[in-house]
Amino acid sequence: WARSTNTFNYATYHTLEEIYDFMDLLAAEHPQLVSKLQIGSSYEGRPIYVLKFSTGGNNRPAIWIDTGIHSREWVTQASGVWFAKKITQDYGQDPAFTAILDNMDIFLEIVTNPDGFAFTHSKNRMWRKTRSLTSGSTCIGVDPNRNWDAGFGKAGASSNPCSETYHGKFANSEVEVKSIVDFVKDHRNIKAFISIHSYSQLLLYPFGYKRESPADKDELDQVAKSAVEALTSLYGTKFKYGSIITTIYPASGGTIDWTYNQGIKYSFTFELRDTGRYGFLLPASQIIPTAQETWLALLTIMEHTLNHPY
Amino acid sequence: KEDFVGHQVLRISAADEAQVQMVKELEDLEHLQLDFWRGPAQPGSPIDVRVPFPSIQAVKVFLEAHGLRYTIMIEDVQSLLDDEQEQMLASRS
Repeated sequence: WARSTNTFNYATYHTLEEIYDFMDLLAAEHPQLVSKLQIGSSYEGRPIYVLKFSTGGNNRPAIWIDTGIHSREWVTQASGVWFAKKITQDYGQDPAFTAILDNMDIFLEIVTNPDGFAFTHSKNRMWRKTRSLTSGSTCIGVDPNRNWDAGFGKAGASSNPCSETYHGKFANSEVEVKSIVDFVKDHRNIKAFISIHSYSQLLLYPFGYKRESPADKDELDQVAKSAVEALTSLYGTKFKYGSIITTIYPASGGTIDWTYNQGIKYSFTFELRDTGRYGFLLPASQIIPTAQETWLALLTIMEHTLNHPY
Repeated sequence: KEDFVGHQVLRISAADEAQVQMVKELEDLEHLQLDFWRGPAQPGSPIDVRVPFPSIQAVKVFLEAHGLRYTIMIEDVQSLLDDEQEQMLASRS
């Protein structure tokens, strides 16, 4: 076990317990900057934690970042761990980032689907969904990225509990989703919401459940373009960007469609690296490069959010 | 732990809308137990699907019969998972 976040190995994949221990270490090392909040408990009773990075103030405008809502996308949880450390390293060192954290809070949920993630380590590496039971079916789990109250149950989600894109019995049926919904509604001052998946190298903005463009389409498109340019500048990794429905396919009940409809203008979702064509089995040697390049895109979005208050 | 020995991940290229529809039909065949890592979207976008060993023959026959081009993206999923586990264990020790 790492005894400090300086000796933690960021270039390997970790279990849920190791990641939760990392959070405790980070909070203990930076008590003035980092705190650990529990926003709920998973279906199987595991705590759902969010790291809060704050330099003070009361209910400051905030940026939300989550990783790992699809449990098998291991590079996302691993990147989340790296982001957490990066935040503590760059605050006070990088002027642009320091300005962000001097004015805004950052909430980082590293393991958004803890039951699924634990299951990928113990039983089935390919598990994507939650682990909730559906009455009347022998199949387990709901796709938590089809369970939000935004076009719930429309095209691009399945009503079949055995499907990988099963939307659940009703919107927010999954406690892992409902916990975030409650947190966002209670906070009322989240200005950017970034949900991180892998793979296929995309940066997407709303909508997934309808063809209509969001009111802020031009601005979101420009921010996405800048973020992708920043990401590509590091290692040349190619990303496409655009709305979910035009760039991939219809997907209803998705995270950022709900957040955008809640008034969070800067709502984006990433699909991280597939370089080398390993899909969800991205070698651990690519964790740090993936996180590094993604951080540049995140910085672009966070800076834009700081400089364009609404 | 679930065993993925012999599972392959195929990357399918659908040249036009009709071929995309063809892959969607394949997606609906539940008995094949296919796991779409990257689902059918638009012509030209790659489609990645994990195929369990018992379904490999049937899927390849389907693809070839409908003129759908594919490559093997991952030859054996379990061997990659074994590498991943080894790497995790090595980093701990």
